This record gives sequence, structure tokens and C-alpha cells, in this order.
Amino acid sequence: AKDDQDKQVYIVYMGALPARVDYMPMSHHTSLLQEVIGESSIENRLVRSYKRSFNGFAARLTESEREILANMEDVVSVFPSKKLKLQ
Amino acid sequence: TTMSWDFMGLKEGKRAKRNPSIESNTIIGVIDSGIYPESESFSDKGFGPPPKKWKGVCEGGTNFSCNNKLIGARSYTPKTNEFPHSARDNMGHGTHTASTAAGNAVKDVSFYGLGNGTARGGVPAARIAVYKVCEAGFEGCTGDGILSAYDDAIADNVDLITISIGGDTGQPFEVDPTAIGAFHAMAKGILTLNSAGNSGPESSTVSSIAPWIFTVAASNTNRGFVTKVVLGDGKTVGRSVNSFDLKGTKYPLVYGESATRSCDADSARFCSPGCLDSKLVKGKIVLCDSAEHPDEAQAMGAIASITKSSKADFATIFSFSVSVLSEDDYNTVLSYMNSTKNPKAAVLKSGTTFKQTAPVIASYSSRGPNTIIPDILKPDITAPGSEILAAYSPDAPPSKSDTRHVKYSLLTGTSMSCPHVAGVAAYLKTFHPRWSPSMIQSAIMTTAWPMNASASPINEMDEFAYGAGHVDPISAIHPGLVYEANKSDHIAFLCGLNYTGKNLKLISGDSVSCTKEQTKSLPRNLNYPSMTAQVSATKPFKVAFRRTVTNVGMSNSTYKAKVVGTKLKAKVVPGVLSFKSLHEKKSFTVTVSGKGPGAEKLVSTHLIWSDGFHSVRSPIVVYAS
Repeated sequence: AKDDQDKQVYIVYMGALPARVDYMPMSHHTSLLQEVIGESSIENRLVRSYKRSFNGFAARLTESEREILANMEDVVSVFPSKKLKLQ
Repeated sequence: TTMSWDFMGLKEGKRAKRNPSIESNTIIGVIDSGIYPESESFSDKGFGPPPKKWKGVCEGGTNFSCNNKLIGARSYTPKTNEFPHSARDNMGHGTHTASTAAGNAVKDVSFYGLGNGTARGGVPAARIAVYKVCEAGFEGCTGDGILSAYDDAIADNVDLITISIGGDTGQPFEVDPTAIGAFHAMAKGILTLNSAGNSGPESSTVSSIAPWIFTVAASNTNRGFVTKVVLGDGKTVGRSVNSFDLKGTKYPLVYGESATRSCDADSARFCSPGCLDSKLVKGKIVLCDSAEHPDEAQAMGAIASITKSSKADFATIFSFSVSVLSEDDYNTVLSYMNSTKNPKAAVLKSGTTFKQTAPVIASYSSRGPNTIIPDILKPDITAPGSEILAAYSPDAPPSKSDTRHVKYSLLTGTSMSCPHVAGVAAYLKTFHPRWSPSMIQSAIMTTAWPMNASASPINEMDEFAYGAGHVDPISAIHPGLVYEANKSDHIAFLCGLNYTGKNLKLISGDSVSCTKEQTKSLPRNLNYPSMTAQVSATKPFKVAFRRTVTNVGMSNSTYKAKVVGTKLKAKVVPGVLSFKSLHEKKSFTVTVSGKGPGAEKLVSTHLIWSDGFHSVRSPIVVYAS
């Protein structure tokens, strides 16, 4: 339970989709996440993938995992997924 | 919408010039709380199959069907026990905004007889694709869900995106999902319309601040709902949408402050939850100092409630008879009650009045200046946002504690003004299908009706309240000249803001680097249809704006510059632009000078380029914070 409390949903933004035809965003997102959390199972961690118009994903991360991801070359920015309101 | 489109001059059916075949190929992406697919506003009677360019899907979930009008649906809300996972609208908001932008024309709709007319969208023949990111009972709409909605909407090939969602204040681009999503949309030729926010009339409250987003403020138009309160000794007028008819019967008045046995006077006078005593309010009209909790009075058996609000310039629906009064009117009722032995009053059913001063900016509409990019004017434009009657979801109550179910209801907010401009942008695109997002935005801004801040007693914010003015759909078709800004212009703009390397990639998505020239470029020189500069409050200033216009009027034309207003000294060089062909571009510089405007003051004027047929108007705003 404490582990879950430590985590929050972050948006991991990776900019434009690479033009390479063999690029598979989902598998890239998965491998990045696996590398950071140090586990092969990303169940309950990967919230969503952005893969059609731009590149990135949303994941449940701890603060230290966020920092590691933010320093990765392929990652442009990592920021908390805030709640917004209907106006 | 039973009145708003007429108010703006976009008449119903054949009374407005339209391009039906192109309109039918237009797809509006609505990022919101879902949609009520069974609404008559989204019936596909008369519609052919979806446009060939459509690449989306109908993944509305349980008991949700699309049709040839509502061609796509996706949902990004978290799974809850309360509602089945679906694109169905459990809040009413998404149904309302979608129908305002592109709903069918549906005759004889009203809210219990109030506001009767034809409800319709700006482009009734257009298609709708829904991206649900907000769910009832779930507090807010998540940033990660909103970014997913952009990811899909852009790839699905929508023509424009309307999103009436935001935060309380502006956020840096790099942590704003709407700014990131809208940048990618703009790069693909898709214009994003976003509501300015409802945190007015305080300054610096506009939450949508990126120049690649078209930010919409809200106006009150010429139809106002009023709920009369008849006192024993006379009459006053209040605001609300009261569909309940008490037949003019007068009931005893009681003040919330004296109708409690459990709360202190300060809590009770607001009718705060748990304060009112049913024995003291039953069968009476309860006066509450706030319009937040009149349903507390209802729950305790009150017949009606009279409340006050500092924002009494628009009407709200309540679950029983309520009239919301201005401070002065409310005090009149209070002093009547305190000076009379057996005070009584009647709260009448609402009626409508014609407001000659319209349009005026709504009190709640968020104001500039732009807290993140001081030299970009936000909001950009104003459209009707108050008391808008449009399609609603019967699955959502029309107000708090309400047990009624309606298919059309009234809502107020910049959420409502945003889809009006989305409808206008789509309408404009049917005449100019190849125009870029910036051309559409420019055409709407430079043809806007001038607005006068002084018409509203609680607004002295001028362009920070209404931007370029009030949207004028018909004039926008023929702007004459447009200010264009494409992806590379926006990248140069970001370079000028010191976005480099990784940070620049953050916004643009591309691995680009800034040239020396780009790094030196000033944000105020982005080719934007408005011109804004933040200067020192006390020192004399002289600032220049460089702009380029594209001729989209007549091939052979000559435009002369005119600066309207005397508050700023302005010089335009060259003062005459001669065009030999369509799409020809000409550049000019506007230099404004004067003494410091004073702290938290703005001075403004307008640049108008005119060829005798077209009038291309841009606000010039200089301010000090």
C-alpha cells in the first residue's frame, strides 16, 4: 500500500514519432519502463501510450523513477498528470 | 443556441450562405465529457456515410452506437463502479458543447417553456467525433487522458478540435497537455479552440495561453433570463432560470441567519450545509447570502429561496424556485424583511428580457494579461457563453440536487463560448478548405465586432477581457488580409523565449535547433493578429511590432493603414500596401510610443487596414504589470 501511495501518474513526453518504418512505440515505451522499474512486468504501471500523432506514455512512477526517466536521452520531459476542469 | 447564432448573424437554414457538401465533409473533434448519442441533435437523418478522410472508430463502449452524424467515439476516463465504461455523457456538458458546435437544427426546444426556439450548431451538416476525458463523480479530467484524446483526434483526421477544459491559471507549455496536443494538431493543420476559463473578473486568470491555441472568452448576449421577486411593498428583479410556477403566491420570508439552531450566524446566513432548521424554514422563502447552497433550503422544506451573488449577470438553473439578486437588490429585500412585521414575497417563474447593451463580457470570463507569455494577448476572441440552451444528457441532472431529466438545458461558462467559435471556424473552413489554422484564427479575429468594456459595470479590463472583440461569422468569410503563422514561425517564437535543444523538442516534437536570428526574435514579433507589449509602468516606451499580411481578398488591391484611438502614438511603415495578386505577402512595422501606462494599467488602440471593402482590425495593447 505504501508503494502505491508513493507513485503518481506522470506523462512521459517523447516528442515527435520517429519517421523510421520499423519503429514500434509500444515496445519502446515498455522497454523504457522496464528499464526504470527494474522489472519485466509493467502491469499496473503503464497507464497509456501515445503512439499515433506523437510519442510518449503515461505511467505510475515514484519520484526517483521519474528522475531517471527524465534524464534519458529519448525522453523529452516527465511531468505529473494533473486534473483539469470542465469550464 | 436558440438565440446565440441569430444574435451573431448566422441565420438558420437557407437564410445563411452555406457550402453543404463541404460542410458535410467537415469533422469536429470534441474533447469533453462524452455525448448523449440518442439526442435529436445528433440524429443522422439525411446524412450520408462518413467522409472518406475519416480514420477514426466508434469505441463508445456499452450501449453506445455511432451513426452517420456522430461518426466516432472514444473514452479515456478511468473505470469506476458508478458508471459503465462508455463514451456516454453522464454530465451533460459534452452533449451541450458538441451540439453548440455542430448539432442538427432541432425546432421547438426549450427548458420547460423557457428560451424556446431552434437549437442548432454552427455547422449543422458537419460530423462529430467525441473523445471523452471527463466522468461524473470523478473529480476532474486527467491530463494523461486529454493527451490521449489529442493523439487519437489528430490521427483520426478531424478538421478542428474544441476543448472546453482547463486549469485555474496558465501553465508553462512543457507541463500543459493542451499546449502540447494543440501544437501537434496545429502542425497537422488542425485548429484547436479552447475556453479561456471562468476565473474572472480578476486579472491574469486566463488559463489558455499558447499562441497556437485559439482562446475564447464569454459574453452575455441580448437575451437574459430574469426571475422576479415580488415583495409585499413593491418589486425587484433577480436572475435565475426558474421553471417552477408558484402562481404568484406570496410566502413568509425568513433569513438563513435566524433559521438555525445549530450554526453560528456567519455560517447560517450562507445557508451552509447542515445549518438550516426544517421547523424554521418549512413553507417559507429563505434568504441566503450565497447562491452556493439554496438546495439546503429545499431539503429542509422551504418553498423557495432568494440569494445574492456578485456575479449576478447570468442566470443559473436550480432544483426549486430560486432568484439570485445583485447585492443592492438583495439588501432591499433584507431591509424590507427587517422593517416589516410579517414579511412576505413571491418568486415568479422566469421570463426573458431584451438587453440592448449586448454583447458585454461576462463577469466570470477569465482575463489577461497572459502570465506565461506577457507579449501575447489572451483571450483572443469572445462569443456567447451565458444561458446557452443546447442539447443535454437526460442521464445528468440539470442542476445540483435536481431530480428532473431533460434533453435540452441551459449552461453558462467559457465552455459554452468555445464551441460557438469552433462552429464559426468550421463554417469558415467550408468556404476556405485549404486555409491553415492561423489563417482561420486571423480571419475571425480581424473581423470581430469591437466591444466596449465600459458597457459592463464590473469590467474595466478592455482587451484583456474580450481580446479582438466579439466573433462575427459572416464578416469572417471575407477578411481581406490574414496574418499567417506556421509551425516554423512558432518554433522561431519558442527560440525567442529561450526554448532550445531538449526544451524546444518538448514543444515542437522535432529535433530542431534555433538559428542566431531566431534566438534574438522577440515574442511580440510572432505574426499574430493582435499586438501586445508589456512595458515599464513609469518610464516612456517605444516598441515596434513587425507583421506580414497575406492577401486573400481581391487580387489587385491597395490597403491603407489607419490607427483608431488617441491613447497611443502609433506609426505604421509603410502606411499603404499594394497587392498585385492573391496570396501575395507584404510586411510592415507598427511603432507605438507613449509615457508609462501606470501600474496594472493598459492602453490600447486599433490598427485597421482597409481597401474600402474589407476592414482588417487588430488590437494594439501596451500594459504594465
